[in-house]
Amino acid sequence: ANSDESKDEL
Amino acid sequence: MNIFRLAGDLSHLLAIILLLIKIWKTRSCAGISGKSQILFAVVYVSRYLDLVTTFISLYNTLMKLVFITSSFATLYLMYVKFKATYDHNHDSFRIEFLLLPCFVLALLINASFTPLEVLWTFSIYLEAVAILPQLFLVSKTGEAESITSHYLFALGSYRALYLLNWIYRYYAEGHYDLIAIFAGAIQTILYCDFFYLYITKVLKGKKLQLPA
Repeated sequence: ANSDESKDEL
Repeated sequence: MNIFRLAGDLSHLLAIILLLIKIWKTRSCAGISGKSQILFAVVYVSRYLDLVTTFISLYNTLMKLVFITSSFATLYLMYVKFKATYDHNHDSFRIEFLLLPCFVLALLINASFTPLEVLWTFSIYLEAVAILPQLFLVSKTGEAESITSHYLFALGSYRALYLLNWIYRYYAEGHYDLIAIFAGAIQTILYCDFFYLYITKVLKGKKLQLPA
């Protein structure tokens, strides 16, 4: 579940 | 963005700044593992490739650039400018034993089998274990300078704070990412022994020295 949302994290 | 996430990012940033200050002020990278720093550079480059494909926010872009730039600056200081002070003999961890398994694991367990996603997953796995050469170096020399201890504490706290962030996001947004959570937990566990020594020794003004 690596949506763009999780890519907000560093 | 929640308070745990922000605190985690700031802790991460603090760690990187502390490391650069330590090397710059003492004109020496003694006690710092170049192997771990190489692994961190690999982590940032393979994770932040989306800098050129996706814009998330100014904060996100700036932090990614800071992490990539500072990790290469650290490598430059260690392997070029203050090369003579680098602790070659003690920094003997074989990083291919971390790089290869992490890459294979990323090929096998990922959210989608695309180059960017596999590299992102690889970076998450590699980050979890990237500190091992540094911990190995500390255990070999049996001690760490206090600023090196502060660096390690800030770096370890960052992923622990991210764990709280993920718990918060699960309850607040129903969002979770098993790969990141699993790797983040491993990463935090690896620091536990160090956290214990830091709290019982360094915070009481003593040098971080391992029992003989």
